[in-house]
Amino acid sequence: MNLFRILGDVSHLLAMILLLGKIWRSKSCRGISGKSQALFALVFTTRYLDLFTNFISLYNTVMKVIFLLCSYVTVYMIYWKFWKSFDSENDTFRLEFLLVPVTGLSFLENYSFTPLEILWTFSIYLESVAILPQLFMISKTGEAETITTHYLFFLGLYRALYLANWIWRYHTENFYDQIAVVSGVVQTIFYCDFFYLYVTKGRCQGRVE
Amino acid sequence: KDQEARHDEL
Repeated sequence: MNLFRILGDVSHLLAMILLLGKIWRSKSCRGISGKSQALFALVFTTRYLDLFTNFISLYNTVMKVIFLLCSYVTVYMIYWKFWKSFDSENDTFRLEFLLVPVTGLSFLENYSFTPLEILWTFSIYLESVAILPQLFMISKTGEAETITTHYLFFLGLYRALYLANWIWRYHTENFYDQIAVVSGVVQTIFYCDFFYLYVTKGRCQGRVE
Repeated sequence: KDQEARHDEL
Protein backbone atom coordinates (compact mmCIF):
# COMPACT_ATOMS: atom_id res chain seq x y z
CA MET A 1 0.00 0.00 0.00
CA ASN A 2 1.45 3.34 -1.01
CA LEU A 3 0.28 6.95 -0.88
CA PHE A 4 -0.91 7.00 -4.51
CA ARG A 5 -3.04 3.93 -3.91
CA ILE A 6 -4.67 5.35 -0.76
CA LEU A 7 -5.33 8.73 -2.37
CA GLY A 8 -6.68 6.94 -5.45
CA ASP A 9 -9.12 4.91 -3.37
CA VAL A 10 -10.18 7.97 -1.39
CA SER A 11 -10.82 9.95 -4.54
CA HIS A 12 -12.81 7.04 -6.01
CA LEU A 13 -14.92 6.86 -2.87
CA LEU A 14 -15.36 10.64 -2.83
CA ALA A 15 -16.57 10.57 -6.45
CA MET A 16 -19.24 7.99 -5.63
CA ILE A 17 -20.35 9.76 -2.46
CA LEU A 18 -20.54 13.12 -4.28
CA LEU A 19 -22.79 11.58 -6.91
CA LEU A 20 -25.03 9.88 -4.34
CA GLY A 21 -25.20 13.06 -2.27
CA LYS A 22 -26.15 15.12 -5.29
CA ILE A 23 -28.96 12.73 -6.26
CA TRP A 24 -30.19 12.52 -2.67
CA ARG A 25 -30.17 16.26 -1.96
CA SER A 26 -31.70 17.35 -5.26
CA LYS A 27 -34.06 14.33 -5.34
CA SER A 28 -33.15 14.13 -9.00
CA CYS A 29 -30.77 12.26 -11.24
CA ARG A 30 -30.97 14.65 -14.16
CA GLY A 31 -27.83 14.60 -16.26
CA ILE A 32 -26.59 11.30 -14.84
CA SER A 33 -26.23 8.35 -17.17
CA GLY A 34 -28.04 5.36 -15.67
CA LYS A 35 -26.22 3.15 -18.14
CA SER A 36 -22.78 4.18 -16.88
CA GLN A 37 -23.90 3.59 -13.29
CA ALA A 38 -25.35 0.18 -14.16
CA LEU A 39 -22.05 -0.71 -15.85
CA PHE A 40 -20.09 0.33 -12.75
CA ALA A 41 -22.37 -1.87 -10.61
CA LEU A 42 -21.62 -4.75 -13.00
CA VAL A 43 -17.89 -3.95 -12.83
CA PHE A 44 -17.84 -4.16 -9.02
CA THR A 45 -20.04 -7.26 -8.95
CA THR A 46 -17.84 -9.24 -11.32
CA ARG A 47 -14.56 -8.04 -9.80
CA TYR A 48 -15.37 -8.45 -6.13
CA LEU A 49 -16.50 -12.08 -6.34
CA ASP A 50 -13.14 -12.72 -4.66
CA LEU A 51 -14.78 -11.50 -1.44
CA PHE A 52 -16.14 -15.05 -1.23
CA THR A 53 -12.93 -16.86 -2.14
CA ASN A 54 -10.02 -15.11 -0.43
CA PHE A 55 -9.53 -12.65 2.37
CA ILE A 56 -6.85 -10.02 1.73
CA SER A 57 -7.24 -7.42 4.48
CA LEU A 58 -9.93 -5.70 6.50
CA TYR A 59 -9.38 -2.51 4.49
CA ASN A 60 -9.78 -4.43 1.24
CA THR A 61 -13.00 -6.15 2.33
CA VAL A 62 -14.59 -3.03 3.80
CA MET A 63 -13.80 -0.88 0.75
CA LYS A 64 -15.11 -3.52 -1.65
CA VAL A 65 -18.38 -3.78 0.28
CA ILE A 66 -18.73 0.03 0.38
CA PHE A 67 -18.09 0.34 -3.37
CA LEU A 68 -20.66 -2.37 -4.09
CA LEU A 69 -23.26 -0.75 -1.85
CA CYS A 70 -22.68 2.75 -3.27
CA SER A 71 -23.02 1.54 -6.85
CA TYR A 72 -26.18 -0.45 -6.13
CA VAL A 73 -27.81 2.40 -4.22
CA THR A 74 -26.98 4.77 -7.10
CA VAL A 75 -28.57 2.42 -9.65
CA TYR A 76 -31.60 2.03 -7.37
CA MET A 77 -31.98 5.84 -7.10
CA ILE A 78 -31.80 6.29 -10.87
CA TYR A 79 -33.99 3.43 -12.03
CA TRP A 80 -36.51 3.29 -9.18
CA LYS A 81 -36.60 6.03 -6.57
CA PHE A 82 -36.02 9.08 -8.76
CA TRP A 83 -36.91 7.41 -12.05
CA LYS A 84 -39.18 10.33 -13.09
CA SER A 85 -36.23 12.74 -13.15
CA PHE A 86 -34.05 10.37 -15.13
CA ASP A 87 -33.20 11.78 -18.53
CA SER A 88 -33.56 8.50 -20.41
CA GLU A 89 -34.00 10.15 -23.84
CA ASN A 90 -30.44 11.41 -23.67
CA ASP A 91 -28.99 8.21 -22.19
CA THR A 92 -28.96 6.40 -25.49
CA PHE A 93 -25.49 4.88 -25.72
CA ARG A 94 -25.73 1.37 -27.21
CA LEU A 95 -24.38 -0.91 -24.47
CA GLU A 96 -23.85 -3.86 -26.80
CA PHE A 97 -21.06 -1.89 -28.48
CA LEU A 98 -19.19 -2.07 -25.17
CA LEU A 99 -20.37 -5.38 -23.74
CA VAL A 100 -19.75 -7.55 -26.81
CA PRO A 101 -16.10 -6.56 -27.42
CA VAL A 102 -15.32 -6.49 -23.68
CA THR A 103 -16.77 -10.00 -23.20
CA GLY A 104 -14.89 -11.33 -26.23
CA LEU A 105 -11.63 -9.76 -25.14
CA SER A 106 -11.89 -11.11 -21.59
CA PHE A 107 -12.16 -14.64 -23.00
CA LEU A 108 -9.20 -14.12 -25.31
CA GLU A 109 -6.79 -12.18 -23.11
CA ASN A 110 -6.74 -13.24 -19.44
CA TYR A 111 -4.37 -14.63 -16.84
CA SER A 112 -6.05 -18.02 -16.60
CA PHE A 113 -9.10 -19.55 -18.22
CA THR A 114 -11.18 -19.99 -15.08
CA PRO A 115 -14.63 -18.43 -14.43
CA LEU A 116 -13.37 -16.11 -11.65
CA GLU A 117 -10.35 -14.91 -13.62
CA ILE A 118 -12.41 -14.32 -16.76
CA LEU A 119 -14.94 -12.31 -14.75
CA TRP A 120 -12.12 -10.36 -13.09
CA THR A 121 -10.63 -9.57 -16.51
CA PHE A 122 -14.09 -8.66 -17.82
CA SER A 123 -14.49 -6.16 -14.96
CA ILE A 124 -11.12 -4.55 -15.67
CA TYR A 125 -11.89 -4.12 -19.38
CA LEU A 126 -15.44 -2.98 -18.69
CA GLU A 127 -14.35 -0.38 -16.13
CA SER A 128 -12.09 1.23 -18.72
CA VAL A 129 -15.07 2.02 -20.98
CA ALA A 130 -17.94 2.25 -18.46
CA ILE A 131 -17.85 6.06 -18.34
CA LEU A 132 -18.48 6.39 -22.10
CA PRO A 133 -22.32 6.50 -21.83
CA GLN A 134 -21.93 9.39 -19.34
CA LEU A 135 -19.51 11.31 -21.57
CA PHE A 136 -21.76 10.57 -24.57
CA MET A 137 -24.73 11.98 -22.66
CA ILE A 138 -22.84 15.17 -21.80
CA SER A 139 -21.78 15.67 -25.40
CA LYS A 140 -25.37 15.07 -26.52
CA THR A 141 -27.00 17.53 -24.13
CA GLY A 142 -24.00 19.87 -24.32
CA GLU A 143 -23.87 20.53 -20.60
CA ALA A 144 -23.14 19.02 -17.22
CA GLU A 145 -24.05 20.28 -13.80
CA THR A 146 -21.28 21.34 -11.46
CA ILE A 147 -21.49 18.32 -9.17
CA THR A 148 -21.49 15.95 -12.13
CA THR A 149 -18.26 17.57 -13.30
CA HIS A 150 -16.76 17.23 -9.81
CA TYR A 151 -17.81 13.57 -9.85
CA LEU A 152 -16.04 13.04 -13.18
CA PHE A 153 -13.01 14.98 -11.96
CA PHE A 154 -12.55 12.74 -8.91
CA LEU A 155 -13.14 9.63 -10.98
CA GLY A 156 -10.45 10.76 -13.42
CA LEU A 157 -8.15 11.69 -10.54
CA TYR A 158 -8.57 8.18 -9.13
CA ARG A 159 -7.47 6.76 -12.48
CA ALA A 160 -4.45 9.03 -12.69
CA LEU A 161 -3.43 8.13 -9.11
CA TYR A 162 -3.72 4.45 -9.88
CA LEU A 163 -1.32 4.92 -12.79
CA ALA A 164 1.14 6.53 -10.36
CA ASN A 165 0.54 3.59 -7.98
CA TRP A 166 1.45 1.10 -10.72
CA ILE A 167 4.63 2.97 -11.61
CA TRP A 168 5.52 2.99 -7.91
CA ARG A 169 4.77 -0.71 -7.49
CA TYR A 170 6.77 -1.57 -10.58
CA HIS A 171 9.83 0.18 -9.17
CA THR A 172 9.50 -0.91 -5.54
CA GLU A 173 7.97 -4.42 -5.76
CA ASN A 174 8.75 -5.24 -9.39
CA PHE A 175 5.02 -5.91 -9.66
CA TYR A 176 3.37 -5.24 -12.98
CA ASP A 177 -0.16 -6.22 -13.98
CA GLN A 178 -0.30 -5.92 -17.74
CA ILE A 179 -4.08 -6.19 -18.16
CA ALA A 180 -4.83 -3.58 -15.50
CA VAL A 181 -2.14 -1.18 -16.71
CA VAL A 182 -3.16 -1.25 -20.39
CA SER A 183 -6.87 -0.85 -19.52
CA GLY A 184 -6.01 1.79 -16.94
CA VAL A 185 -4.12 3.86 -19.50
CA VAL A 186 -7.01 3.58 -21.97
CA GLN A 187 -9.46 4.60 -19.26
CA THR A 188 -7.37 7.59 -18.18
CA ILE A 189 -7.18 8.82 -21.79
CA PHE A 190 -11.01 9.05 -21.89
CA TYR A 191 -10.85 11.55 -19.05
CA CYS A 192 -8.20 13.79 -20.62
CA ASP A 193 -10.60 15.72 -22.83
CA PHE A 194 -12.94 16.17 -19.89
CA PHE A 195 -10.07 17.29 -17.62
CA TYR A 196 -9.17 19.94 -20.13
CA LEU A 197 -12.74 21.28 -20.19
CA TYR A 198 -12.99 21.07 -16.40
CA VAL A 199 -9.88 23.15 -15.86
CA THR A 200 -10.44 25.71 -18.62
CA LYS A 201 -14.23 26.20 -18.42
CA GLY A 202 -15.61 24.43 -15.38
CA ARG A 203 -13.74 26.41 -12.78
CA CYS A 204 -14.79 29.88 -13.84
CA GLN A 205 -18.37 29.18 -14.93
CA GLY A 206 -19.16 26.51 -12.41
CA ARG A 207 -20.30 24.16 -15.12
CA VAL A 208 -19.00 22.51 -18.25
CA GLU A 209 -20.83 23.16 -21.49
CA LYS B 1 1.59 -14.21 -5.22
CA ASP B 2 0.88 -12.05 -8.28
CA GLN B 3 -2.76 -13.03 -8.20
CA GLU B 4 -3.03 -11.87 -4.62
CA ALA B 5 -1.29 -8.60 -5.50
CA ARG B 6 -3.84 -8.01 -8.25
CA HIS B 7 -6.82 -8.77 -6.05
CA ASP B 8 -5.50 -6.42 -3.41
CA GLU B 9 -6.28 -3.46 -5.68
CA LEU B 10 -9.79 -2.10 -5.84
